[in-house]
Amino acid sequence: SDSSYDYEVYHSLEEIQSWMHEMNKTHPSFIRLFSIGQSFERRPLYVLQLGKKSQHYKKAVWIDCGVHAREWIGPAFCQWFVKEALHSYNTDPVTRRLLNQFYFYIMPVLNVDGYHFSWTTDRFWRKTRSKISRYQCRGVDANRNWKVKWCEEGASSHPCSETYCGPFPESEPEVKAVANFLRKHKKRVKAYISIHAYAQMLLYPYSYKYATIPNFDCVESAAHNAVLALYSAYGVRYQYGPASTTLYLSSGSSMDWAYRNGIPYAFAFELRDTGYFGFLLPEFLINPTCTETMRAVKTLALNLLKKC
Amino acid sequence: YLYNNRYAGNQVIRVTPNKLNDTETLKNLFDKFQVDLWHPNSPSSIREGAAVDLHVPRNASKIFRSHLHQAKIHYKVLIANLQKEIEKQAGYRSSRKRR
Repeated sequence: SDSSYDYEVYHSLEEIQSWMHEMNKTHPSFIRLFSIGQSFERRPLYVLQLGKKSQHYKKAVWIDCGVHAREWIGPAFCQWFVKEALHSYNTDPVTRRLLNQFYFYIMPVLNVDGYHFSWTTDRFWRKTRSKISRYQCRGVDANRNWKVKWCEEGASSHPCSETYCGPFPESEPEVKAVANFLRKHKKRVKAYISIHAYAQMLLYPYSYKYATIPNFDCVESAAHNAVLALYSAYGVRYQYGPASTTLYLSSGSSMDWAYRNGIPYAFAFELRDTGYFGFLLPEFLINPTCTETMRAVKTLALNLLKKC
Repeated sequence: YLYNNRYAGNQVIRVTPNKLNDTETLKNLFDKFQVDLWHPNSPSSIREGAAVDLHVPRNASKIFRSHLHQAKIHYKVLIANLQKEIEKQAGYRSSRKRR
């Protein structure tokens, strides 16, 4: 049950999926579980709709975790977000306001096949698990497979590369399912957030060019406020800014696709750390990492309620 | 052992290319050795002055480091034995099972 589920350890895909079913069952007025499709290996792609259920039109925020299989802190954060939001609805006015005014679409594991493979076979697997004809290597980088400047600089067209863009945009069923969902709910989704690891950064478009986005002032101030909120928890400093200059040039990423498809606020978090444990962030760091990131995400969501 | 102990002796090394030809040397080494780039995640994103973290298999790490020495490229070992870190990351989990 929710109360005995341990949010401070890493969970296998099966445990995460049964947790989602449990949360759906035990919080009917806040949670709706649904699937947006199937992965390459025919696993369901589950999403939780989190928010006070209402008959009225509600804006939405999308949060996906686990795009890259080895970045385990991502799925841990998505679960943490759901738990904290539900537990603080009655005690925290900010949470109450957010859950009353928004639906949050939470996808704890986007790359379900890769995540499962990282638990059973290769801890440092990154990509999906699709088969590539004529090549022994498997998998596409699910963050290079989106139809925006697809497969240009910062991506590779070689199937054995870790940043392989795939045979064509949205070739990965996991990516296509999310893109279809966001296209379908385009009018309602006002913010897209993708959770990654290992750089301690908050990034916004563009990744694929060194230009400035049209609503730069609003996005920059939202990001600034978010990293301030994150810092307030444990004093951990995050860099923030356009991905192309703050991290590196990369094409075909989900954040750029979301922004180009009309979602005005698109971010990618790179959570802890910056090179001590790397992808092997220990479980005792789940709590502080998720606590600080929760503050940042709530600040970003609150920003949507302001006029800018 | 988790993952059949396949990461025993594997290391994560941080290399900081300071000159243009450091980055070229590094990219050539990638062709020669089967390394797993942790950060950045594409060789094309490597630039001078920015740290490169890479996971090197046990049987390659010694000779890989000697190449770095010869090329006078500064490096630091971030994780000396990946298998131990993996066991530690799962440490709490196994105790949970016991409980």
